[in-house]
Amino acid sequence: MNIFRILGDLSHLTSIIILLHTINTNKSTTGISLKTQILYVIVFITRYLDLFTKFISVYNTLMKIFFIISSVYIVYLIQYKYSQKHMVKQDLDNFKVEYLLAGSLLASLIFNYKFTPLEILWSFSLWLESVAILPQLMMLTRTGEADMLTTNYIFCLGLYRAFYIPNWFYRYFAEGHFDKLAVFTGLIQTLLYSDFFYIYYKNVIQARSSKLP
Amino acid sequence: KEERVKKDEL
Repeated sequence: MNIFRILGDLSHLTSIIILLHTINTNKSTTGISLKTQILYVIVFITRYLDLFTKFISVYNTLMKIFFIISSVYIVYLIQYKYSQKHMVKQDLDNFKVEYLLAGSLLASLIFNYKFTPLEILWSFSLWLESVAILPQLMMLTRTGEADMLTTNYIFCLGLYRAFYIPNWFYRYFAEGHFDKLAVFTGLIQTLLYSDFFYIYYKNVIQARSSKLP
Repeated sequence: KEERVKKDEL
């Protein structure tokens, strides 16, 4: 494993730890999109079905199990423990995820390495991950103001995607490894994040600094 | 025999 891949995985891990830590400290899930978190549960479960079919490494297995369990746990926290049901803000999370699911399914039926259930679900998980953050971004755009939690969380997720790009370059030249589906969907995802950071920077950071005397 | 892509990334 190269340094970019490790840094990418660590950023991903960090983003989830930040989310869990903040929820449990504040005893609140305000500002977190339930829809995005449910999409991540679907992403991890459909992608890591290979836990049952092949063993890659202890690291790989542990990370996969962590991602599945933590994503389910976060949904549980939002839905039951620190429920947002009574909050008005919940209807800010009104992104039509049906389109994301349908689009990802369609894309996975067209683009896959083999027309088998496992391969289609794996491709589906890549497409879905590339757009899963959209409900969260929409929610943030609607409220206009992002708190530190969501900003830090999304920043770490963006960092994770950014590190995967030099990782692919490295692997292509060093190992001749090139996974065109992962690279293509990964690039879409990184573009979404960079677009978000650009808008966020323009609207929030610049607006905030211009307000200062 | 087709070349399988090694899926060792997360």
